[in-house]
Amino acid sequence: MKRLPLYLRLIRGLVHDGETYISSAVLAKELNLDPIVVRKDLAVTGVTGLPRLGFPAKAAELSILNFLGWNNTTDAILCGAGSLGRALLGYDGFKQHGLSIVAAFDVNPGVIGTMERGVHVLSMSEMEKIVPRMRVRLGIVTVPASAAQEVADRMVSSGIKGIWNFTPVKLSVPDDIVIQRVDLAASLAVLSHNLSLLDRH
Amino acid sequence: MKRLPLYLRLIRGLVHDGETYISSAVLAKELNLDPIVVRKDLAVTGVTGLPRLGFPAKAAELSILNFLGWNNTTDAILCGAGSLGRALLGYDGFKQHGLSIVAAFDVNPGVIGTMERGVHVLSMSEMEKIVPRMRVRLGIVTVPASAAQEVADRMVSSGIKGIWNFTPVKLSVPDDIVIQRVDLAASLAVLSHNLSLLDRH
Ligand SMILES: NC(=O)c1ccc[n+]([C@@H]2O[C@H](COP(=O)([O-])OP(=O)(O)OC[C@H]3O[C@@H](n4cnc5c(N)ncnc54)[C@H](O)[C@@H]3O)[C@@H](O)[C@H]2O)c1
Ligand SMILES: NC(=O)c1ccc[n+]([C@@H]2O[C@H](COP(=O)([O-])OP(=O)(O)OC[C@H]3O[C@@H](n4cnc5c(N)ncnc54)[C@H](O)[C@@H]3O)[C@@H](O)[C@H]2O)c1
Repeated sequence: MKRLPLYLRLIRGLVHDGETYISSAVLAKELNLDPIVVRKDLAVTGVTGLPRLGFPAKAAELSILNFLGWNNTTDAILCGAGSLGRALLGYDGFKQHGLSIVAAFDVNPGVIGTMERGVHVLSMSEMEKIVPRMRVRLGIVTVPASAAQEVADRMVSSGIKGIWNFTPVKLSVPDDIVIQRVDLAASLAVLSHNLSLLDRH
Repeated sequence: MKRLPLYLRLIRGLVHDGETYISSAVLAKELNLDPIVVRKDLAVTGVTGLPRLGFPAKAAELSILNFLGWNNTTDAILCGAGSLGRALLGYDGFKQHGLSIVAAFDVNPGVIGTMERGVHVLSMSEMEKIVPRMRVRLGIVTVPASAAQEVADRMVSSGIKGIWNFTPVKLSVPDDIVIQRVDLAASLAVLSHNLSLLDRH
């Protein structure tokens, strides 16, 4: 299926140009392939073409993504199975949004090899192998501040595209990576400040 | 010091009306007291009057609050020393904002009487006694959803004025109580959604 990522890039370009339908003949010509092969490949991903119109561009893009497993936005891995990390592993609330933490990684031999609320805690050295194999694209960082940037770098190089950062460190990552910072201390400080405002009125 | 709360209410009224200075004679007249007693009481709280002008109203209000310990916006108690609660007890980040968790409460005999990262975990039955004595006004709720409202009610009746709510329950409290909700599942869902948006562009 080495051809699918090529179709994906072409289709994204066409979608960007405002095309709503794509024809297998156009894709075949661009990539110097047989149109029948292109039509068969697209059919395997599940998208159906319409007579005389071709394949709906957006639907074709998403079914290729789906087929490749590249649109997995619901599984996450967690690095740093310490006190906060382990609390997050045990939280059922993520399931309500269809999200789940599928594996955790740590450097502490005392927690490596354990199961925490049904999730395996593995050695950090396994991460680069496991993440691409499980096609995980979300990473949760709950390591000490001193290890945060290094862990983020390793996540990105293994294919992570979105990082949920609990550490106080401002992570520097490439432009196409989405970062969401959680600052619990600032949240409590806001409450404390609102309380002192109450005193003044 | 039963008189101080009476001065406080009067001074707040005067501040509201735009007064910048208050005189002990005015306070004494309103409350039918000896002006010398009023001047002595105010001096004890640490505020100093200015000749011919009187006491700066705002400063007088805050030093009475201070003296009574009613402006404590930096100490917090926590109810529900489970996996998330215990992770929060161990977090140094709160100290940077001058905040600290001074006591924790739970109903599970297995954790009552233990120390978690330097904080005593006490029985929930002690809360109504401890909170007023330590003049704590911030409460952290990390109990299961089923116990959240009951715990919030007990916090409010023991003097808590600001609640940091980690549970999925929308707490109903009187108007003068400040509530701050932390929804970690929603935060991860936002990241996941941003990631899927990335796919579409
Ligand atoms: N505990 C909280 O409530 C809380 C709140 C907000 C933010 N944070 C932040 O979350 C992070 C974790 O806090 P904690 O209290 O759980 O700390 P912790 O020390 O209990 O846990 C940290 C874990 O990370 C592991 N680790 C260290 N270096 C690593 C590396 N290079 N790769 C993988 N794992 C590594 C450790 O072995 C440990 O298990 C900190 O950055 C902290 O600032 C914690
Ligand atoms: N674990 C997480 O990462 C996480 C994330 C977001 C929100 N939450 C929310 O935080 C809350 C706690 O989650 P958890 O994972 O720590 O659960 P937990 O079951 O590990 O801990 C709950 C604790 O509350 C205590 N408790 C129960 N009833 C009580 C009562 N009436 N008074 C005082 N204590 C009482 C229990 O004994 C237990 O120690 C839940 O409401 C959950 O939805 C948890």
